[in-house]
Amino acid sequence: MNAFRLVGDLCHLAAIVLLLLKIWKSRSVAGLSGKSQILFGLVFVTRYLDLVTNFVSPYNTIMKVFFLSSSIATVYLIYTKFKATYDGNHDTFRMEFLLIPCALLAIVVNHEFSPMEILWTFSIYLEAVAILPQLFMISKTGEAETITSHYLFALGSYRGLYIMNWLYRYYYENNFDVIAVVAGIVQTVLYCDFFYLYITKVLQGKKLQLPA
Amino acid sequence: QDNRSMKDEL
Repeated sequence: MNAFRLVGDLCHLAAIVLLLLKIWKSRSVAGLSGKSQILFGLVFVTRYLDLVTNFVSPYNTIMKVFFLSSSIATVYLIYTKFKATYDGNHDTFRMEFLLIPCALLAIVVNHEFSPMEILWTFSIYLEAVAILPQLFMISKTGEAETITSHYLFALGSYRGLYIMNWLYRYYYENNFDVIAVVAGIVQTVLYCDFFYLYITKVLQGKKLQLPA
Repeated sequence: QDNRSMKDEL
């Protein structure tokens, strides 16, 4: 464990907590893409299948349980409890355009052709693009609530910090996983446009408005 | 280069 990865995990945790707080306090899921949350849930389910078979550390297990339960809870809140506030008309990104290419790529490009490894690889590829429905929804509505912007900033930062973690592990531990690193770079790059808007607007106290 | 070790990450 290094500082980059720890701070990265804490950013990830903060993002999920921020999202739950937003939903709970505003009693609304307005502006949130249920599809992205479904994809994140799928990422955790396919990645943490070894939750009970492969014990790494108490920290690892606790975080996996939290990520799994919170992502499932978020999907539940969006599609049942606060369904009335779900903006389905703007959450129209076709999930199959992400699921099918990621599944095909995971079958073709992986480290080992075994069910667990292919599912892990699928979750890595899917996580890289899972935010697209949310970013697409913001581009359609043209704005995002401030707390949703903070959520996205924390979520984007987590994988950016993981890239630093992979650099660190490459130089000091001679560990390197090209699949995780390439997908992580793609994932972080997808947030760049949002990072620019967040830093130039939200941090200036303005609401996140996309140029019409 | 051992890529399996990345499985200790979240």
